[in-house]
Amino acid sequence: ANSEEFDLRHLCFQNATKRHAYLNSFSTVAQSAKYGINQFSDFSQEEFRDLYLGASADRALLFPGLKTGKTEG
Amino acid sequence: LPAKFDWRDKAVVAPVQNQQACGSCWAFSVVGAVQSVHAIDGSQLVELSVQQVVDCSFQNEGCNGGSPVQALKWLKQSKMKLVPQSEYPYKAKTGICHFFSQSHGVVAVKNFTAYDFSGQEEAMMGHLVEHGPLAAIVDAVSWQDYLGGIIQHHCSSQRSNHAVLVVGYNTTGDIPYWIVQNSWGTTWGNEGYVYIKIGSNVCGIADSVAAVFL
Repeated sequence: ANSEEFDLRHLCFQNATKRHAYLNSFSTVAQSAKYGINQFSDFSQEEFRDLYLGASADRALLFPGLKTGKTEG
Repeated sequence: LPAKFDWRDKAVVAPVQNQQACGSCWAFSVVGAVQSVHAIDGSQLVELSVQQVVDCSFQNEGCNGGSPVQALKWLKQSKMKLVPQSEYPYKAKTGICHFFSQSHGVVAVKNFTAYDFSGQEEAMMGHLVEHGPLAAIVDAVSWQDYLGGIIQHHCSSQRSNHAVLVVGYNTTGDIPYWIVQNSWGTTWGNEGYVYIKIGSNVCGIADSVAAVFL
């Protein structure tokens, strides 16, 4: 308590609760996703991205089953 | 296609793992797919070494991130056999690649496919049923706050930043959804799983989807 780290985590937590209210406002039916406090709530969004989101993407080929509806010739 | 399908029902999906504070999701998704396909092919389900892929897949950047497709390219080209997790345990840190004799390894990747299924999620369902769990990439920024339920909003396609393992789907309810294994432990989401609406490429789940062949 009263440390700089505590203040930072407290701020992250407060920001998280604001995010939850916004995210949950779209949840209109029972099966909809719910957002709230979990083990990541005292991370800033930047920290979360840096620590837990580590994938980069290669462009993949479109699956050949696609029917475009166009015909040639 | 069946209205619902879940590879966990066939006991070929290993328990949810925890990558901890290491950007190794790309390795978890690839190893998850490999170990499931190995079990589907008739072998016992063995948890394989994620740390081996983190340390040795040199085109990727270990805990600083990587691409499932790059990891699969490396596994195919090097013909390196993955060893059991018990022999090369996960440390949540990038380390020096440990080499084992080929006789020590369990399985090597013969080939893989990587497709963009956007607009064709029904074909992706067929791919899952035919080939086993699929390694996919997603936009998971909003997953920081996820508790459970079916994700329909708050994430985009073409902005992927996380890798996961798609293990099943369910189209019997009002909202059809993918069943996706994450690697943030069992206390996150639905006991470590996340459900994503099928049909509009929510979170970019269909953007880059890989199947492995052993």
